[in-house]
Amino acid sequence: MNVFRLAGDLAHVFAIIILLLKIWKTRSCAGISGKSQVLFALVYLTRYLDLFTTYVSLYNSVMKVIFLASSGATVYLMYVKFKATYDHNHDSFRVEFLLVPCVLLSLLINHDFTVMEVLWTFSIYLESVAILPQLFMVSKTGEAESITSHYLFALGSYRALYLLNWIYRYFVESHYDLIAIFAGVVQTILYCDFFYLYITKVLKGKRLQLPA
Amino acid sequence: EESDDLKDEL
Repeated sequence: MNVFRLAGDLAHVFAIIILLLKIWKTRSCAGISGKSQVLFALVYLTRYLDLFTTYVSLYNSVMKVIFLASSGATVYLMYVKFKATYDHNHDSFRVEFLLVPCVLLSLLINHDFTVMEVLWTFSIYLESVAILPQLFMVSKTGEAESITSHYLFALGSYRALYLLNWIYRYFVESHYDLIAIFAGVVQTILYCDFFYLYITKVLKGKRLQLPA
Repeated sequence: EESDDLKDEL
C-alpha cells in the first residue's frame, strides 16, 4: 500500500458517499445516470466474487463490502425508492454497446481462461467505460449540478491516482498488470474533458454548463 | 511480476 493507492481508494469511497448523500438528502436522483450505476454495481459484483474465495487483508475485504453495499444501495434508491425522480428520458445511452465489447474482450484478452479471471477482466474493462452513460447524460442535458460534478471529479480522480500507484509499484515493487493499466488509462482519458470543465468552471463557483 | 494471483487492489 502506498500513498497514491490509499488516496485513490479514499477518492473512490468519497465519490460513492457524495452520490448516496446527494440522493438521500435531496430525495432525488435527477441528473444521475441509472445505467452507469447499474454498470458499476455489475463491475463490483463480477470483480469482488473473490471476497468468498481469497482473503487479502481486512482493509481489502472491508472496502469490497463497502463498494458492493453502496452500489447496491444507490441502485435501490434510483430504481425503487426515488424511482419517480429518475430522469430516464435523458439516460438513453445504449449499454449493449459497452457490455458486448467488454464481454468479448474479456474472453479474448485475459491472464487466465478461468471463470474468476475472465469475470475479473470483464469488470476491469467494464469499469473503464461504465461512466459513459453518465457523461452522455451530462452532454445531453448540457449541464450538471455542482454536487454531481464533485461526484464525477472524485470518481475520475480515483483511477488517475491508481495510475500513479501503478507507476510507483512498477519502479519500487516491479509489479505491473497490463490489463489493469490499459483499462485504467482509458478510464482516466474519458474523464479528461470533464476534469478540464470542472477546474475551469465548477471550482470557480460557476455551474457546469456545456457550450450550446 | 505481471498479474499476481493475489489481487490486492480494488
